[in-house]
Amino acid sequence: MKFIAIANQKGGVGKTTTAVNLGACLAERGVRTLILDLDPQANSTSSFGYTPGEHDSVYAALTGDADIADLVLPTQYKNLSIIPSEQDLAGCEIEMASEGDRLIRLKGILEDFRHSNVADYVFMDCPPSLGVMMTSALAAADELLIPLQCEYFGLEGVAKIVDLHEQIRNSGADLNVILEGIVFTMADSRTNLSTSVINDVRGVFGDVTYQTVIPRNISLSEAPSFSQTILEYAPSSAGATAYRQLAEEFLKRHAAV
Amino acid sequence: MKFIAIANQKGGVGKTTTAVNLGACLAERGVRTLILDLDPQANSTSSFGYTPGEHDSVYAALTGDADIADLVLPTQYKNLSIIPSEQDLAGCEIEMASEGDRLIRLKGILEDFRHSNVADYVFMDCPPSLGVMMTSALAAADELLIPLQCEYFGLEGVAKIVDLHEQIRNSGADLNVILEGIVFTMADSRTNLSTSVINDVRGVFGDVTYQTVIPRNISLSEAPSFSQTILEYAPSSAGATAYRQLAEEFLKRHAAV
Ligand SMILES: Nc1ncnc2c1ncn2[C@@H]1O[C@H](COP(=O)(O)OP(=O)(O)OP(=O)(O)O)[C@@H](O)[C@H]1O
Ligand SMILES: Nc1ncnc2c1ncn2[C@@H]1O[C@H](COP(=O)(O)OP(=O)(O)OP(=O)(O)O)[C@@H](O)[C@H]1O
Ligand SMILES: [Mg+2]
Ligand SMILES: [Mg+2]
Repeated sequence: MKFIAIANQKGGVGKTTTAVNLGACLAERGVRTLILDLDPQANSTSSFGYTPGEHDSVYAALTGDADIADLVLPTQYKNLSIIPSEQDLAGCEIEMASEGDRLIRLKGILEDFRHSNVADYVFMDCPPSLGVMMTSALAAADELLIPLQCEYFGLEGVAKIVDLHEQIRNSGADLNVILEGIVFTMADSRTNLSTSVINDVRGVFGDVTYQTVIPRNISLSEAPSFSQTILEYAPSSAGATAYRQLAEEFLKRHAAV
Repeated sequence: MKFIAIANQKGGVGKTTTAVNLGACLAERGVRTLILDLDPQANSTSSFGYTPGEHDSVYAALTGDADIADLVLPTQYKNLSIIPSEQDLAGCEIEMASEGDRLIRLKGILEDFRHSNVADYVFMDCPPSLGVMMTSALAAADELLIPLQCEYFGLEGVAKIVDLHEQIRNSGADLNVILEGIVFTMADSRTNLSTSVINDVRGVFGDVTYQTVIPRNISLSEAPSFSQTILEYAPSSAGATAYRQLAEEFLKRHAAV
């Protein structure tokens, strides 16, 4: 079971869209995938038709009120499950802020979970911030996957999440999260902006960047309003094709290990 | 001097783009506008060519190391100035989290500033979160302006910011921030999604929603990479026209008071 944080403090870059649709494309290929929604906005949760707050979130495990394995919910897709989020998660930031072990509390809970073998990959959908929840997700993760919107502010933000990743690795607490990949999202091939962002980032990060580039595709933003992934909503769209390709590339990178 | 929080916890909905370009359009009409960057990402700061961290942010005023009036920097535009942000602001979330007066510390600092008459309007560009910085911006503000991306997750998120606004008003600490407006951003008139989001929100919020709708326009995302506002980068683009219209409507709403 591998824990993968899908994180970027820049807002609206495609974290949730990538967690949900990469998850669906892996599940379609028989790879058991679990989405752990760590964002109080609960967009991953509502993408599968669940109402945030109706079921316990990881907050219940963090406070010791529940065992994390009991929080797993099915989705309408075989091989794809979710641990939902709720508004109370926003309280974590304040509650955990003053605790000494805040960085490794989530890691501790996930370690027990690791041996339950409920899934092959766990995608942690992170909130857009450098706060406690995002930092503890990085500390708990085996890998970090950064969705990067092909726009100027997206480019500016990538240094910050990479710095944070370095800080976590060097914090001395035996945290070994590796920067597994950078995925370009919402690329608009007609504009120079996207192309120059992709070239700039490839120049710095080389093979860490995925070859697959996710194009801007309206079907991706329409699908959640029907509680569907792109595979069900628009299976032959450019968005579905791109996320299937991404899943293929993701598996190649992980098969080699 | 009116303090206006530009806030929405949903990421990437156009908070910074609205602060910068509505600010520029008001400045063009001779209205003195100040942008207070409260987001550690410092996207408003870099939109004017400043390097985050080179100048003190409001953090220095919050810690008592500087007077807020001394933090104001000019931009290349007459009537438009900025108080920049820096990475340290991210520390505020943790540092202030455990303090009893965290909600009104920023308000206290801004009250002294109010009488300096440095600007007619102060736009507070908020980070994408429901944390301490965003909440204290709402507590300090006279008005709340919500940019709302015309997409499903944008629609889902509007209830949360409106709830938070209600909580602040009812917190009993004599906080009177009013919900001044909702501005639709990144609208794509070719799709049903945008139209249905606009109709849904207008149905609930009526006249609070601005008539002006900001279209998705690539020039708006290209301008910041040249440290320009839309008025300098692409003055006859659909983006520039829309933000000029928004400034006109904004002034009409405020002239009436
Ligand atoms: N490739 C794409 N093409 C078109 N729209 C997209 C694409 N990817 C995501 N979107 C849309 O863009 C918006 C932002 O994406 P999403 O919510 O997944 O980003 P996020 O990083 O999870 O945001 P947040 O920072 O708020 O958590 C959503 O409305 C989503 O539907
Ligand atoms: N109307 C528009 N048309 C096209 N692109 C836009 C528009 N408004 C904003 N953008 C682009 O979309 C991205 C998100 O906008 P912006 O950064 O202003 O949102 P934000 O709400 O401030 O994000 P954050 O939550 O990270 O602070 C940016 O790359 C910006 O350039
Ligand atoms: Mg998200
Ligand atoms: Mg912003």
